[in-house]
Amino acid sequence: MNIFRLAGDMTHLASVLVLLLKIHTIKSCAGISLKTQELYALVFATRYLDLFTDYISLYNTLMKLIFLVSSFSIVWYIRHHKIVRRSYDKDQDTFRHYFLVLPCFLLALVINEKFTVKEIMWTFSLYLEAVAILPQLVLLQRTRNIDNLTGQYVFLLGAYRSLYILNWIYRYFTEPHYVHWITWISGLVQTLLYADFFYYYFQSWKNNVKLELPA
Amino acid sequence: YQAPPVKDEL
Repeated sequence: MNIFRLAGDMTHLASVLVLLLKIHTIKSCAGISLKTQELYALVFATRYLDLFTDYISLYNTLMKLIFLVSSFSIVWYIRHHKIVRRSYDKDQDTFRHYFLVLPCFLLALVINEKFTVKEIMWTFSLYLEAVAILPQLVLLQRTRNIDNLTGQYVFLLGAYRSLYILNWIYRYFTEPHYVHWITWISGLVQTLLYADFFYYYFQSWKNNVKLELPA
Repeated sequence: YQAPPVKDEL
């Protein structure tokens, strides 16, 4: 494992922890899109089917379990926790799941490395992860005023994606036969979706003002 | 022939 991959995994982990911390301590999920969180839970559930079939390393298994448990906990908190759920702004978070899930699934049926259930689910999870942040970005645009933790959450997710790209470049030059078009293209699309957010995030950071997105 | 790398990423 290279340093980019490790740093990428750690920022990914940090993003989830920031979110859980916010929900757990402030007992609020204001500004968080339940739609995005549900999509991430679906992403992990479909991608980590190999937990049952392949063993890669203890690190790999543990991280997969952490992402599965944390994503489903976040969804549970927002939907069912008696205090947290009251802060969920249902009327603003209107993105439709199937609008993203269906095209990703159809694309996975057509473009995949192998036509098996496991492969198609894995490919589907990559396509879905690429666009799963969209409901969150739409919600941020709508509410415009973003609290620090939500801003940091999205920033850490974007950092994780950028580090994964550096990891792929590194692996391409250091490992033989390391070519994964599906992973790369969907990963690139995913990272580009953050570009706009990043721009405003850095602007607010540079000028030392509260992050606010233009309408 | 070399098998493709395992999917060891998260």
